[in-house]
Amino acid sequence: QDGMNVLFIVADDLRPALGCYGDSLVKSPNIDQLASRSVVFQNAYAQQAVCAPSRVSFLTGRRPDTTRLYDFHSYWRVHAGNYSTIPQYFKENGYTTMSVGKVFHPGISSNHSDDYPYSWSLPPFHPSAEKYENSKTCKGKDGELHANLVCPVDVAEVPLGTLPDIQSTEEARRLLNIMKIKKRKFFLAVGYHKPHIPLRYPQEFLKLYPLENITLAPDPRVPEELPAVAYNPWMDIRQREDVQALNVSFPYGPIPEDFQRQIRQSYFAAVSYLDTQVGLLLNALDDVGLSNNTIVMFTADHGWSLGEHGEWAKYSNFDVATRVPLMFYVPGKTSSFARPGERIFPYLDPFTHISDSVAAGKTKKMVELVSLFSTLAELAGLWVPPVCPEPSFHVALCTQGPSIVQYFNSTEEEDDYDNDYDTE
Amino acid sequence: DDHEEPIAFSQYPRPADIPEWDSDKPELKDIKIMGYSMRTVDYRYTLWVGFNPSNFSANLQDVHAGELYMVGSDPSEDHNIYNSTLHGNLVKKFL
Repeated sequence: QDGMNVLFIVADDLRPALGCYGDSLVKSPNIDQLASRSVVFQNAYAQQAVCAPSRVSFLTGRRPDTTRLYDFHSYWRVHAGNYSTIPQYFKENGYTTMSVGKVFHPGISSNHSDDYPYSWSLPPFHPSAEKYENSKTCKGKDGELHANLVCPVDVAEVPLGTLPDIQSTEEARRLLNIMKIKKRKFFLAVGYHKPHIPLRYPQEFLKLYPLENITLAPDPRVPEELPAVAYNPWMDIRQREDVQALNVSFPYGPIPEDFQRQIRQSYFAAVSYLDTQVGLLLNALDDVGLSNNTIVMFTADHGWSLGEHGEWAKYSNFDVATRVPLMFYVPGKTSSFARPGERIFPYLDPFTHISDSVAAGKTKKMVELVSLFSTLAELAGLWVPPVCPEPSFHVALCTQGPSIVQYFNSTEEEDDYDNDYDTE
Repeated sequence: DDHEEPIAFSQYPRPADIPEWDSDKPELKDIKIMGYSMRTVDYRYTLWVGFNPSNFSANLQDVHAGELYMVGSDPSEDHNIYNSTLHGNLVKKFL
């Protein structure tokens, strides 16, 4: 695997609502296809269920108590310690490192530069349509445009006639073509914006999820035994215009059932829209002939509550808020090499593709995103950063998460055996 | 130990014991409580403890609340049994 490229794909607020994680409703054929050629971690968790702290944590390989970032308002290099990042480490080891879309959380938490130039060889790319994400672009029942939570759009009618994730895929494809020509080792990070709110996606994806097929969360009430401190009052949801109009009481709500179904419907539609972008990106990897020497990692910064426990959004320690999809495609290891002319990742249209069973290497081992740093280093054949001493504020290069490559050959049966052993 | 059970940790800050307008995203200066979670394939255990944002320290003696969910019987985490005497010994062991 020495010298393999890395394609690092991170989604925003994506819980494992995917076919490859056993969700029979959600249509995600392209991510499922990636899973079928990957080792898939069934129990992967973020360190804090909010964007900036989670991303800084997994990109530095340090827990929030070491990055000292729990909100959005500090830059770890000056606030905690001058810690290396995953892309910085690859850059220092001869890779061309590139950032497309939302990889670091933008703003002061990444020094208003996505940590460029420490982490990246080129200035990070941000789609121009990003600035309209929170604008009034959602057509309401009154025919006017609103800043809604539920926001299916006609892409031809929105400002610039495109959406940020579409632009990010196009830029990533452009960069892959350049890397192919330059024959340089690369680490390309692509951060997709969806399914983060607003649930803004091409309206045709609604057809995949007829409202009559959408159920409520199985446990939509706030549990009686839940301590008040553990509850998140989903303020970002309340601030959207369509939710404001519902006059939902603070802090416990609830949201009316018919609107709960609409939120869930649009979340799933946004996941399928994300899936198409991932599919086009992976298809581009095939197009440039790099599927045989590029490691692909797919994950999310954290999960998202879809009405479970009377909660929405993230901001908690619940499983639905912290659990994430996590899979690694390693050519020749998790999947055999492609033969000449064979496509590893042909694009699958969710509107026409009939899903089949996903045969993937799965493991139930409990793992954390803080392990991404050491895991990717090991997979790429780089020297694996040492385990951090305690404390490690003065140590630039170390990791608080061990490599999880040791679990790549762990089968579900072995996991079950281990679990039985532990329980005993 | 080949059979050591992997654990995943997460944490979440809060400004107060009851939900407030900034409970979702408290600024560092307003963080008063930190919820530390450890989870295995069998359970999720969370302790909400006092937190001092000026020195980033948690006070494990200052317990505001706790959560304990058993994955096998309660995979959706709907039944917090932290206060249940049945599991009192387990909680003490964690503490």
